[in-house]
Formats: sequence, structure tokens, C-alpha cells
Amino acid sequence: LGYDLTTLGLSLNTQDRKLHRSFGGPWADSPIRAHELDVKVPDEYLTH
Amino acid sequence: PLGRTSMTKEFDLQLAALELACDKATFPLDSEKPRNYLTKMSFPVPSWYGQTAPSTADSLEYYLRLAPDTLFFIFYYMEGTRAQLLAAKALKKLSWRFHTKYLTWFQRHEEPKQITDDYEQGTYVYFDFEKWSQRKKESFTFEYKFLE
Amino acid sequence: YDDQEMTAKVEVIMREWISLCYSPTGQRSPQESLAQMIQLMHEHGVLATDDKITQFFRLCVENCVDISVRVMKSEQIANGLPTNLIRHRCYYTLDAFVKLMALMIRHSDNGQSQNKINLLKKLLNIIVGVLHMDHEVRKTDFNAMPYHRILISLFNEITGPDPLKLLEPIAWSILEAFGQTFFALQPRRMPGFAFAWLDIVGHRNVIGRLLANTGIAETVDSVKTAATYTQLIISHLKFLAPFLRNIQLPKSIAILYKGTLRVLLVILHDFPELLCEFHYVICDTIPPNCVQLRNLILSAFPHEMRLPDPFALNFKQVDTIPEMAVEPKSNLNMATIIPDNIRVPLDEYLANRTPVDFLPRLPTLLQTPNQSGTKYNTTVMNALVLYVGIRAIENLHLRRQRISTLSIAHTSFMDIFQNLAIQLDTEGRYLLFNGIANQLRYPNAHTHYFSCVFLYLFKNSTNDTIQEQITRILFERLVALRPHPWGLLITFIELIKNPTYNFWRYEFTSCAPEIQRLFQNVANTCV
Repeated sequence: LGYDLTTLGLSLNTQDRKLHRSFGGPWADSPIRAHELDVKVPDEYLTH
Repeated sequence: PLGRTSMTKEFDLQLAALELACDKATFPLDSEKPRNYLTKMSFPVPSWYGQTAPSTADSLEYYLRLAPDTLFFIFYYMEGTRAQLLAAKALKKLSWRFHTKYLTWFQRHEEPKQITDDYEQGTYVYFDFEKWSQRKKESFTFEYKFLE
Repeated sequence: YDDQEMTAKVEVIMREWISLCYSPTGQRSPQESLAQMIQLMHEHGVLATDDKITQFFRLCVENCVDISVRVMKSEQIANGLPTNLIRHRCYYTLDAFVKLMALMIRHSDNGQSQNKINLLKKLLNIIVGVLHMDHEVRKTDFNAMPYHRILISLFNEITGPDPLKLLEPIAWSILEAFGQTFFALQPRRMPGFAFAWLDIVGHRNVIGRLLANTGIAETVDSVKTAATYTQLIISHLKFLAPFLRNIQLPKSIAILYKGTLRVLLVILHDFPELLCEFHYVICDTIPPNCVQLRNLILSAFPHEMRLPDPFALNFKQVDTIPEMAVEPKSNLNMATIIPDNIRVPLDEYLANRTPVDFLPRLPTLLQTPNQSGTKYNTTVMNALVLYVGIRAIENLHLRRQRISTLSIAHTSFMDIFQNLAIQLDTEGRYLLFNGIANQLRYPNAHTHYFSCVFLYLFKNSTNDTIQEQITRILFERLVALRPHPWGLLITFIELIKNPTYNFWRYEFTSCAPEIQRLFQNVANTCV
């Protein structure tokens, strides 16, 4: 039942308490990257 | 010293249902907002391609080191994401200004010839996202009501 | 039964809504589109009565699910299409339906917040009902995806940023309604939905809004939302427990367990106070053999606390750490966690050391005839340990004494631990020492007291079996992969470093070459 918890794709050494903001979910092997993370942007930025 | 617990029929049924569900496991996109122009689907790329972003990638400092064209790509092709926000912040720090009517980034080429409360006029460089290149525009009036 | 007429109306209205919702006007002015849809619904009479509304939305959910299941089935047939393309076609319908529900909740009966929350609860109940029926009826054919997407998208829509503050007055009611929905869908009830469920509960937005007060949760009392989230985690661990207890790890359980570790690691990193505060109830759910999982929970310490380096201290210094005299924050009502048939005579004994036959009877009182796989009631055992410890600390404070291996000796409280250690059999002692070791956490009065209990029992037991079993309990937690609780480290280091305990004299430390090597390795690491 032992896992090396440092190999689960979470950067556990970051100081800020924001790991959950880029957490890809229980099955993700790496955090969500900035270009995948939907955030609220000004309407004018929705150029498409 | 505890030994095993006896598995009840209920546990067996739960495990059977779980095994079935495992084959239809969730798909990363199932819980993500759809994005038509830049889907988040991951493609199997050769292992020697960078598989993960540099750990400092999610910071303004990192974006400030990118070339403006890279920032423009991120801004126009990663709409609605944290990357777009960071790219916009970096462009502003590099003294680009976003025109909310033309949806284009402008940068003063020289001191404007005229500045009033409502606009400034002069020669600018702007990024033409259709031709994907920076171009000069002379005697352009940048109305402040369109300055983001 | 469903009348065909209503089914037909649902299809007309859904088709109309989907084309409107994705149109430019629909994107630009959703409220106008909503008004058009409400008008259309009224014309079809689907909002005429409460029952009609329920039937309409139930059929909408079934309709969306059927479309998705059919499209995904086509994926299996026309295998060539990449999954995400097929998925996008499913999302197209599901997201439109979610948008309709979200707009109706957000804009129904302006100002009447109660109507908004009533509508949300009705819709969530309908989704749970259809999902449950589907899960029970379709069985092998059950597909979680449509419900998964509907629930997480509705959660994101409704609990997301609320610039107009439309939902702020009912923010807690909204989060509570979703918490109850996720609890109703917990894996013990719907194992076929377990992966989707953990994906939802472990979603960054669910964690953020229930634990970091983001989105509409800005003004919500985080004590309530943390309790809601903890209840979900506990329900999930109760589902996993029997399989983990028997180390029965088929692929599905292994994947689910690994996903659970990821979610708990994020909680440990960002919200350690939750694990600090609820460690007792969470550890009570974790099977005794899940050493690493339990260590993960017990390793949590308050964010603002700086842990002293356990390797740089000796126990005298440990005694002087200020936090070691401070009771940890907890919301447990200790009086209720022990059954009265034990607590009443226990209180009597702790106060007056009478009746004298209480101690000999105690092991029997801790047994449970019906719990399969173990003859002891671990929940009561854990509760007894914590209860006696808390009362002992209170007593020391009353006598203005510091916690130490001396001050805890020769007290009615220590009688309990000493007598149980002697009277219990191997299994019982294992559970007793587990209950004590579960209190070895970050610097606080419980860690201090129970560390002294272990050291005292080790030093004053005449029977090597007790020393060996204490060592086993500590050792199995130390050889597990990281993380390790601070209190565990300082206790073991003291045991092997301080000659008072004569640790290396005991035969069991050299009972086999590999054990001897292992002890030496751990000792070298610790010392």
C-alpha cells in the first residue's frame, strides 16, 4: 500500500497554498498548465 | 495481528461495479470547459519533446522573458486562460497597449504628436494578427475610450 | 410512466434551446434567450405545476443521457473517431442543458433567493434520482460520463464568480445542496459512479470553493464548508476501507486509491488545518494496516507552525517547546464518543480508582462480538485512548504540572494504559498502541502526553512482549514511505538514543540480521 508520494505529479515543495488551483484531478500525472487553466478574462480578450 | 476481514456479498458487488466503471474511466475533458479552437486534448508526442512545462512557467517573470511574438501567440490562441492573462500583463509591462475596438496591441513608435484628454495621435507599431507581423501605422489616433 | 406528449415537448424545447444557446445572441445576451425559452415552456405548459416541472426536467436529464450514451456507443462502432471528438459531441448537448438550468436558477424570481435554492435542490434531486435509477437498472451498461459532466459543470456555473452578487445571499445553501448531492452519490451507494465522484470531489474548483472560499464562497463560513468536505472524504474512505484492509488491490481499487492519495496530498499541502482538526474521525475510518495513508493524515500541522527539527532535539528540549503544552484544536465532543456503559465506570475509576474490578473488566468491554475480522471495537478503543489522555492532561494542568514521563506516572490515567497493555492479547494491544500512536502528530499537548505514555510503558513494562510491540507499532510507521508525523519521529529517536530505555539490549532488536540492519538504518537516519 506504499507509494512514493513525490512521484504522483504534485509539486509538493511549493510554499504557497495554491496547489489545488492547478490540480489536474485525482488521475492527472501533472498539474494543469497555465494555457489549460480557464480563468475569468476581460470580455475584450475573447477575440475569437 | 489483525488478519483479514471476510468480504461480504455487498463488497463483492461493489467491486464488480467498480471494475466495470474502471473500463469507462473518466476522460480529462469530462470535467473541463470545452474549447473549440485550442482543445486541451493531449497528443502522444515523441518522448524527447518537452513533456512538462518548466516549473517557473506559471509566472509573470517567465512571460517577460518571451519574445513579443510569442506573447501575441499566447494571447490570441489561448483565449480565456491564465496564460492569456499572463501574456497580456507581460505585453503591458513591455509598453504595449490593447485596443479594445481593433482587438490589437499597439506600441508608441515615438512620442505622440498630440495628446488630449480623449486621445493621442502619432506613429505606432501594431501587431497585425491576420498577417501575423508587426507593422507601422502613422498619424494613428488612439482614442482612450478604447484603451483597455 | 411517461406520456409521449411530454417526451415530445421535451425534445422540441431542448432542440430549440440548443440552437438558441449556441447562437451569437445566445452567447451575448443569455438572459434574453432564457426569457424566450421560458415563454416557450409556458406555451407548452411544462411549467404549469410542480409535478410538470419535475417530469419535464427528469425527461430532459434522461434525454441528454440517452443522446450521450448513443453517441458514445457510436464511438465504439465507428472506432476511427478520436474519443475527444465524440466527447465534444456529447458535451454539446450536456453543456446546453446545464446552461439552461444555471440561467433558470440564477435569474428565476429576481430577489426571491429562496426560489433559486428550491429550484437548485429540485434539479439536483432529479439528477440524483435519474442517476440512481440508471445505475441500478443499466448496471453493466451504466455510463457515468453524462452525469459527471452535468454535475461538475453545474457546480462550476453556479458556484463560480458572481459579479452581480445574485447568489451571494444563498451561497452557503448552494454549497450545502451540492455537498448533500455528492454525499448522496457516494461510492458506497453508487460504486459505478465512484471514479466520476472522486473526480468531482477532487476537482480544483470543488476544493477551492469548499475549502478556500473562492467563487461564491467568499462570504461563507469555512468551518461549515470544511466539515462538509471532510464528510465526503470520510464516506469515500469507508468505501475503500474493506479492500485496503485486505490488501485486495485489483486495478480499479489501485487507481482509486492512488487518486485518493493525490487529493489528500493537495489537502495536506493547502489545507493542513482540516486534517489537523478532523484527524481523529478520519483515522478512525482508515484500516490499521494502511500505514502510509494514516501517516499522511497525521503529518498535517498548522500552516503557521514551524516544526522543530526532530533530529536536532533531545527529549529534554522537546519538553520545553511551548506548543507541547497547548491542546490541539478539535471539534470532537469527547463525552459522546464513548458508550456510557464504559464512560460512567471509567469516569468513576479515573476520579477515585474504584471500583477495583473495573480494570479487569475493561478488555471485555472493548470487545465486539459482531464486527467481522476483529474482536475489538477499534472505534471505542481509539475513543478510550483519546478520552483518558485528554482527562489526564486536564488533571496535570489542574495540578499545575508539566507533561513528562515522571508527572504522568502512578496516576489512575496511566493505570488504564498499563493494565490494558498487560491484560490485552496481541491483537488488542496492537489496536491500543495504534490508538496511542495516532496521537503522535505535530507539537501539541496530546503528542507530548502520548509520547510520554509510550516511553513510560516501554521503560516500566516487565514483559519484553510489550516493548517489542511498541517498537513494532512505531517501526511499521517509520519504514513506510514518507510522510512521517513529527511526534512519531521524536518518540522513536528518544527511544533509541536515550540509554534509559536500553533499547538495543532487547533481543528483538537483533532477532534477525535484516531486522538488525533495518533498525540500524533507521537509527542512522534518525540519529
